Amino acid sequence: MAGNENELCESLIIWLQTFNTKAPCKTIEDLTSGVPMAQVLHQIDGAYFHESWLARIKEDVGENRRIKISNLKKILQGIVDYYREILSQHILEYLLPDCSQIAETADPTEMGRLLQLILGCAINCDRKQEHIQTIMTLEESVQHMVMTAIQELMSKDVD
Amino acid sequence: DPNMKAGTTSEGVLANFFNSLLSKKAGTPG
Repeated sequence: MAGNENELCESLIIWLQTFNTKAPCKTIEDLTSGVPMAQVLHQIDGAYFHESWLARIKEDVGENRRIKISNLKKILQGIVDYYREILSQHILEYLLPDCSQIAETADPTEMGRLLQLILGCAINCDRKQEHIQTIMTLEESVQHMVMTAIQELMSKDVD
Repeated sequence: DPNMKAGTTSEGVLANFFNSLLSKKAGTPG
């Protein structure tokens, strides 16, 4: 199972790289600051994840775990609000990733959960067509993992 | 969804899955 979760996380990182964020987005460690994810959300829906929302995410994080956790919590809250306000979906509590574990250990299972929620924003937003078409250009094995992630998300929808 | 069952090859399954997502209305959950 852990192998699958690693693979899922790696595939979602490959998908994330299609957004060409300013912040590096090559490894799971790059993502622990939250900065690339925030930039991706801004690209997914710039009206909701607007400039002033983005400005609340601190960029000079370095190895400061406290700032990393603070960034990740802001991002997670933004995602939860986006699902509720824009997508009319409620994310079950137990599906929410543990931000501390992401910041402290770069845990691929928790990171995978966070990236999966971002994927959900992309494939349900107004510009979903563009995002889905980009996914369809990825390598087949990556597409499979992305499909699995989407199916898992759909199976856990509550309303 | 009949589209989901139509593709038997790996490529076909993927194409059917993503095309069925594309055909859903924008902003529609799931």
